[in-house]
Amino acid sequence: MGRVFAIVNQKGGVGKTTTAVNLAACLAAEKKGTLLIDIDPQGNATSGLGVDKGTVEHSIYDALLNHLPPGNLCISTQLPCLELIPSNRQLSGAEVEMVELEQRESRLRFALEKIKDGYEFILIDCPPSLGLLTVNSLAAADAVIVPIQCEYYALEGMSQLLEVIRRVKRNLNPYLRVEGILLTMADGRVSLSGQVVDEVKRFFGDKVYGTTIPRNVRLSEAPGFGKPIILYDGFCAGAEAYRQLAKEVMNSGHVY
Amino acid sequence: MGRVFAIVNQKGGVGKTTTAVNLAACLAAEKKGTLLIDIDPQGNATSGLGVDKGTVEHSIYDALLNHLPPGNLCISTQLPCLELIPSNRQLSGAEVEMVELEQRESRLRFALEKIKDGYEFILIDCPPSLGLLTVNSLAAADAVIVPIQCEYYALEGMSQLLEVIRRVKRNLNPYLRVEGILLTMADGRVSLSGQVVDEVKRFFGDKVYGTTIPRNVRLSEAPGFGKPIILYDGFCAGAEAYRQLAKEVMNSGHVY
Ligand SMILES: Nc1ncnc2c1ncn2[C@@H]1O[C@H](COP(=O)(O)OP(=O)(O)OP(=O)(O)O)[C@@H](O)[C@H]1O
Ligand SMILES: Nc1ncnc2c1ncn2[C@@H]1O[C@H](COP(=O)(O)OP(=O)(O)OP(=O)(O)O)[C@@H](O)[C@H]1O
Ligand SMILES: [Mg+2]
Ligand SMILES: [Mg+2]
Repeated sequence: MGRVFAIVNQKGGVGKTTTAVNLAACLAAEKKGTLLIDIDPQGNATSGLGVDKGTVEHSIYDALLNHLPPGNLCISTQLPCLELIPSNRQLSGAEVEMVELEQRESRLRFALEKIKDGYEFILIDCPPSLGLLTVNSLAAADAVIVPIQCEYYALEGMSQLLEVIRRVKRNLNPYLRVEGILLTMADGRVSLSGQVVDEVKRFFGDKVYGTTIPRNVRLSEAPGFGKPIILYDGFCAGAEAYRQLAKEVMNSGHVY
Repeated sequence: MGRVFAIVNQKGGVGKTTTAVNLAACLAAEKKGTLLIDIDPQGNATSGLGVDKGTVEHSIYDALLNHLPPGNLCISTQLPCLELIPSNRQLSGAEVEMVELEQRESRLRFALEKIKDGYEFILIDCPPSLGLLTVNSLAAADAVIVPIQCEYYALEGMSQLLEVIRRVKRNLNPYLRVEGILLTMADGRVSLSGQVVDEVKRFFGDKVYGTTIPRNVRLSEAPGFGKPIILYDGFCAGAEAYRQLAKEVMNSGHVY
């Protein structure tokens, strides 16, 4: 039974896509059947895996609005155990188009029921907002992974995010829980970074992953080559950190 | 007649709020009557100016949905010539609530007609999306300032953003134009940064501001103290760059 993780934070630029792409790649490298779903209209996870959004005919939009079975939407990637359901331009209209529909918040959940058993992990890369695409992801997920950048503004949105998670858990998905808080772009030379880390650990306790992702320029170079970090530079600090995170996620072994 | 600038980019974390807060502060320091509007439900511009979102009774939400005159929503800040219309929690429901309303895309435009003459500059800090709040800002604006982070993913969304600007110009606001492209978080030590800068200059030509904002940790520390950079550390590279930008904006003198 596949474990579905939504990678969520309405604050922009905190490392959601970088985490989705690289955690998925590291899980696949450990021979775990993994599916990455790009539900962000920007489509960064799609291009981060080297897929040209412009040539993508079908995307997750078709599962949400055109009743296409999600199994038909999965495409292969450079890694054998990793598949992708891409994003494309159509997705930018999805939120407005879905407002009037029946069960508008649970459409992704119903779609994933059909394919959940085919993978060990399903990761969903969310846009920087708490709109219908993110709510659909929370309704479909078993658990949430929350990347938090080690900066002041990134702390601000936490209570709003937890409120939305609580609301989804109450109304749409009673099993939803917070799998882990991931500290990203941590910079040992910057005192602010350390202060934010302390604050996050105080607020979230043992929900914070032992792995912290350091600021590492190789992580921001890799998308330009359409490669996850383990294929772009497998020996850098960024690749090591995401391998470490994949181990933590694999070992967290909640019973589903 | 106040010039209205929307600060827009659907890519998250590229420096929209940092630019809105610090450009507004530098314009005010030059004795230009300036209003900053925070239309992002995250409310980072509000707290970046030291205002507690939790105690804010009325926000821009009230001008969009409750017909409150925007003049009643302006609050003073630490700088004499700078006022703020804050954001608060209510704003996170605004996009869904506005979908059914008449003239849903032009509500901010109508609201600002009443106060535009009271300021020399009005800046609108937008959320990281192209939804109704951003479209309202584009419909209300004379021009758009687009911060672009010097990283690969930040380049990807440019064509989508330009498409939305064209659409708003065609259907809602024929005077809308791109005032300038601002390169942010430029890091001279990183080769990727230089490549992105070249690419942006090739794509946008003379629309790119001469001023580039360097990556400068003081800019990310200042919000923790609720201060714009010129009040937190007026001599750092970040403060100097935003003063420079303010001069460019003041001198661009388009006829409105
Ligand atoms: N640990 C890191 N070290 C250095 N750069 C990083 C790191 N993680 C992410 N980046 C870079 O920072 C930028 C923001 O990261 P990313 O796009 O993954 O964030 P996001 O939360 O998905 O953004 P959005 O909110 O727009 O979806 C990107 O340019 C990315 O390459
Ligand atoms: N020039 C800079 N140097 C260093 N840090 C910066 C710089 N500009 C912004 N930052 C920091 O980077 C992070 C992202 O910036 P900011 O929040 O202004 O972006 P944004 O585009 O408004 O994000 P969002 O998409 O969430 O609204 C913040 O923590 C901010 O303090
Ligand atoms: Mg992303
Ligand atoms: Mg912002």
